[in-house]
Amino acid sequence: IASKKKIDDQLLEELEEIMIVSDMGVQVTCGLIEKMKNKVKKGEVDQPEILKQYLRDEIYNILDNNDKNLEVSARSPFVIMVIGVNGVGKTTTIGKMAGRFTSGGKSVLLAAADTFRTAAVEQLQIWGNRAGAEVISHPGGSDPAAVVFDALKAAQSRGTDVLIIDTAGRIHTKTNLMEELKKIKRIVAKEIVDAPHEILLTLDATTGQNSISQVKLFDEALGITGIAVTKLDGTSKGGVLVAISGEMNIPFRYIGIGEKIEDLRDFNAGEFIDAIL
Amino acid sequence: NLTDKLSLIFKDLRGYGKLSEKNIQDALREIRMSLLEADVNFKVAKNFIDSVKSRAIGREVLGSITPGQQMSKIVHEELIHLLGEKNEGLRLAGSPPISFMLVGLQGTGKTVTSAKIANLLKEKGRNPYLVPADIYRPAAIEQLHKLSDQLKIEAYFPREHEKPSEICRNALDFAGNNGFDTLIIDTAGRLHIDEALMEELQTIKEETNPSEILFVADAMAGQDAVNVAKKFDELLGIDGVILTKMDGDARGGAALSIKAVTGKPIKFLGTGEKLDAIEEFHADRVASRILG
Ligand SMILES: Nc1nc2c(ncn2[C@@H]2O[C@H](COP(=O)(O)OP(=O)(O)OP(=O)(O)O)[C@@H](O)[C@H]2O)c(=O)[nH]1
Ligand SMILES: Nc1nc2c(ncn2[C@@H]2O[C@H](COP(=O)(O)OP(=O)(O)OP(=O)(O)O)[C@@H](O)[C@H]2O)c(=O)[nH]1
Ligand SMILES: [Mg+2]
Ligand SMILES: [Mg+2]
Repeated sequence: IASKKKIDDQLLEELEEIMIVSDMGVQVTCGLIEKMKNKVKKGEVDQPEILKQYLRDEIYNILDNNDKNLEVSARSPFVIMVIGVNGVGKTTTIGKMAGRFTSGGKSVLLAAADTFRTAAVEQLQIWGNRAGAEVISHPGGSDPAAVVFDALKAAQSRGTDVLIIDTAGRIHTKTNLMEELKKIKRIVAKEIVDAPHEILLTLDATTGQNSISQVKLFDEALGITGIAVTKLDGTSKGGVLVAISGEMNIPFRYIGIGEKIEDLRDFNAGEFIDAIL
Repeated sequence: NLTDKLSLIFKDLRGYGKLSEKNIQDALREIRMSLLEADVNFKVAKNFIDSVKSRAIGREVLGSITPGQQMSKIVHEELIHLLGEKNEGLRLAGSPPISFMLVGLQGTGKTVTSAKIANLLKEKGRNPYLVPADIYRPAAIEQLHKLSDQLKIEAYFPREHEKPSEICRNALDFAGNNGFDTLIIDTAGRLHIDEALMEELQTIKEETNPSEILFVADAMAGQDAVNVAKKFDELLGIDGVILTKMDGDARGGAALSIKAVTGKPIKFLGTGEKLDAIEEFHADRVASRILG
């Protein structure tokens, strides 16, 4: 784009490809290309660099809407429930968040409410060790709601600042699994007013348009209050967030940029777009 | 769905007409949009449209079906052709112990799929041995051991500080000396752009000379799936592909992208979290799903 001297069809095709390939999706891309074409028609822009800047601004405005980082207000405890489909990085993100909170002087408790997946509890316990957070768990195969109940009681009695609930990955179209999440939410709400204070959906940056379906169905079932996007250290750009942001107001909280405890960043719209364009 | 949209486009075409370049153009645009929405890679979709176009132009509009249905049929056939019409099972030839390596990005389902494959082989009468070569992910080795216990399949116990290539080498020796005929090596998830970790896979390959290296990819993967598959194939060499989480509602266009860019056969589909949730790949079902 930098070497282009004028705005022509080829430039627009190149921009279209960049957007599609970043996973922004056909609808979003077509909409933005149309806007750019209109600007050119109206004579508002004739330089490729300026066109690219307009495009960047358009995308920024779409994303800025949801650029709201998580504020853990003083509660006892502030309850965060982490949900999402299989393998996206929920457990790892919880470990990172716990590390950040403890580094900031907060006390953290983790609830090992993934009682289904093999060695999920052991995995969370290792992260708890790394982060300086204790893990509440039950022996294998027990009811996730029971683990959550115990964790809530423990957090309340200890005056813990933050309780993070790890749940099993699940396909969002499986109603019985979504019911299980609703039950966990009810248990939390029953014990603590206004809780869960954050229902954080974890998305994988390598996922394509299916992220939209995930956001819609998890939101429908539980009401999502925040989104974390992992694996942005790979070559996937996570452009589907633009499509999501265009349709719904759900704050983008964090991005995951690696597998270590420090590999967590607050979402930043500008940085996010710069990685795409 | 796509067939309805195509029928609308061709509704004025009479039964005696030919599918001409003009009346195909709208149809091709519709098909391309549908493929992109299904996560088929941009360039792969473009090439696919070109081959559909050359197959469609000049074709007689058959009297028995509508032009929209005929177009849809051409697309479906071309998709099946590209995905790989016949199913190829695992390459089990060679003097035992033979080994299979499962590789791919983080979280795609390699560990669970390793157990599923081991289970399949056991049911076929082979004597599989699971090798946990992921020393990085918290509780990864434990995860594979618990799965192998559930299946009553033996698994290697890595020693402390044993490197992945050593684990695999030693497991191979142990298997050979103890009557196991098939090693299934579960490797750590890694980025295709992580040079050191890609090199680790090459070392494991050299140590174990696997019968097949199976690339495990997520059915919901987006546009970047081509780049990942291409890199794994270039740096390591892939022999087959397994697409997991097909029980979700992702259209699965990554299947076409990966097949198109590597040319390697998709061998299995992961269809759930249970250890029996694995199926042989069949192109027609995957094709229908991609087309929505
Ligand atoms: N490169 C990279 N890998 C990540 C990131 N976040 C998580 N992972 C890796 O992704 C894999 C899956 O992470 P988990 O935390 O187990 O994912 P999960 O959502 O809890 O998985 P389930 O509980 O099985 O649904 C692990 O190998 C993690 O190390 C990230 O930001 N970047
Ligand atoms: N629904 C569904 N879940 C699956 C399937 N295959 C694997 N999973 C789940 O996906 C998650 C990740 O599986 P793993 O086997 O740990 O993935 P992995 O590739 O070994 O992950 P890393 O070792 O961290 O790279 C787990 O929750 C599995 O149960 C599948 O076909 N369908
Ligand atoms: Mg987990
Ligand atoms: Mg694994």
